[in-house]
Amino acid sequence: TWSRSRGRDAAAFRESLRRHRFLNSSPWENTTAFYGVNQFSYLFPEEFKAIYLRSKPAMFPRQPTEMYKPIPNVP
Amino acid sequence: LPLRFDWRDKHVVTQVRSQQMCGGCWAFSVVGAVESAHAIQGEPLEVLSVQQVLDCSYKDDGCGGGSPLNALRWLNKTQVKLVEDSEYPFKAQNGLCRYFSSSQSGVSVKDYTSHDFSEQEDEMARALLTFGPLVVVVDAVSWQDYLGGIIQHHCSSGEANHAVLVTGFDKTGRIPYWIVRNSWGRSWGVDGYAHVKMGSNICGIADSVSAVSV
Repeated sequence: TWSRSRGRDAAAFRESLRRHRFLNSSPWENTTAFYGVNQFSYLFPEEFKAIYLRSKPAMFPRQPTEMYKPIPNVP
Repeated sequence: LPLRFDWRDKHVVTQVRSQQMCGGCWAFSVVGAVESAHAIQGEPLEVLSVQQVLDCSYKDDGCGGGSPLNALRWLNKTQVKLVEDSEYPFKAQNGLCRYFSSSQSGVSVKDYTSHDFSEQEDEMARALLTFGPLVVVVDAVSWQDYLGGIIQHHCSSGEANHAVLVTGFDKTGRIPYWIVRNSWGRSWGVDGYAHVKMGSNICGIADSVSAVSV
């Protein structure tokens, strides 16, 4: 539980706007995603992480690559 | 592979839900995969209970977080039947695990597979076609601000923190992308979905991939 206040919300929102500017002005040519105000804009990133990003990763085996063998010449 | 495929077009994907202030993305993704696998078998598309997984998958921490792999292991090992959401509704908080009689109708997991498909995203697309929607774990830090478009930057592989469900892909445009169902409500992203570039393991989308059969 995070203690919320109008001041804190406003600060988180200002930080979000700064972040959106950064995310939308990326140096890559092929940028197609766009970022802006949504329901999470009143959360600081650490609050957002603490609430919503709660999945633990696991190490999985690599998917085995199929071995392709050349088909021999047949009549 | 087809140029475009989305399990939503087959009417086997349930509506986007909202996890509210609960860190239960891992349960939403797993239940979404079970719902779809069940419908792909020709059964009616049913909304199954996320709360049951949150409360009962004992190696996880409910709304405090968890791992899709633990949930799948639990479902597979115990052969628990997932009941309908209306039977065991979502409360957005941890609760005591409720048990049901064996006569209770529900869906149990027959098997699951988990693999790392990095550098093999075409194989991952084949797995999607074969098994149904895939549970993946991604780095979603920058998704806090996502409104739409194809995510190609601002996230990394090896930093997974959020579980979602891949329902399809689209290679018809200049940038091929995965179609990803999130659990942050329909007002987030593209009607609750994100589009993530295919082929470069963006956000680690191919690192931890699980498929379910029921």
